[in-house]
Amino acid sequence: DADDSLKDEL
Amino acid sequence: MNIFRLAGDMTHLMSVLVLLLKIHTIKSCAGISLKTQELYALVFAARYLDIFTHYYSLYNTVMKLIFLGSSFSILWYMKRHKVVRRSYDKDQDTFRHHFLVLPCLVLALLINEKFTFKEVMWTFSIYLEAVAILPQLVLLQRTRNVDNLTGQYVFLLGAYRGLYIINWIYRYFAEPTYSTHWITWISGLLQTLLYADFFYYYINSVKNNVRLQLPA
Repeated sequence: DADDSLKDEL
Repeated sequence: MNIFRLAGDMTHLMSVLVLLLKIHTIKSCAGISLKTQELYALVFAARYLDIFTHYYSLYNTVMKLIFLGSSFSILWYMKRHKVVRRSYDKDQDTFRHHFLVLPCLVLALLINEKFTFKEVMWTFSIYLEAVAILPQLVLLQRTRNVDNLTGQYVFLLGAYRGLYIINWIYRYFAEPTYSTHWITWISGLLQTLLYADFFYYYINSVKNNVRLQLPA
């Protein structure tokens, strides 16, 4: 999922 | 994880620790906006809904717990602690922060990457974080004379935002699968711009070795 890449940020 | 992201997280962590240190050791929250702290607690609560449902890394989980725990303990100190709460500048901290929450929620419902509960709440937290510092900046402007720890707190928060932008630029070029995130980027840029004025005065005060004073 492309838009999950930011979810590892805080 | 790249160095900019790590440095951003560390300055964010330091900002919270500086604030807790001030509150815990000096037993004072003078110059700190309760409104901003309430907004941050809401930001973290809305953003970290996935804390128990999705595992990214130990680092990620621990940091989330620290940010949640610290923001709610700051609220507890400012509202409930019998000594600390007396130092709160209630009459100066008058920003009507509730009026920030609703527009951010509406905007998150309208503009998001995916219309699911978790995604809308996540987007809401991004919008709200962008403006959550406003009550604090208004309070600083009113108090004008800013003590060292409060100045450092706001400076570290601003540095964290700036480093996150560099992190996004880095990721954009370094990671082939990294897609464009207009919502986060525009919100993050706006948030960082809000600090620009403060940064100018803060850096001048450090350079001239004088107490930070904001213009009226």
